[in-house]
Amino acid sequence: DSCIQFTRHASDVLLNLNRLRSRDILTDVTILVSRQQFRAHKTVLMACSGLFYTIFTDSLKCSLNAISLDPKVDPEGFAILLEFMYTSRLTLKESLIMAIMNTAIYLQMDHVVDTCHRFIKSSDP
Amino acid sequence: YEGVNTIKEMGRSIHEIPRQE
Repeated sequence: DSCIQFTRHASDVLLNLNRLRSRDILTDVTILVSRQQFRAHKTVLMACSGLFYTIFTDSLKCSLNAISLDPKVDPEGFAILLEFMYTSRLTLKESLIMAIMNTAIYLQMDHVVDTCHRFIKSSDP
Repeated sequence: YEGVNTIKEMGRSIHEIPRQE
């Protein structure tokens, strides 16, 4: 018996999910951040964020098709974290690192928070 | 992502969804 592992399968699946997002195929929720709107797949959001996992496993909230985030959330920070969820790449612009980290805290993305902490400490002169 | 300094993070990136609640 043999087993063939396609080592790039996970990244290929994620790329296709991101293609579906950009074509708005089977997206099932709109995330409202201040005045900006982001379409996404609930399952991807739940897989990446503790906050969305809690929201969409709540039987009263899982059928919602629009979620407004706290007004303190920075739309640019959220956009970068949503891109990370669908690409595994976290873009860290100097001017946005705190917004990204605070948004990751809000979204309960602890591993991203830890990584941002380490990045900030390592880049402190 | 050309021209951007890319740092490879080998650690866990996201939470793990429990097998059951």
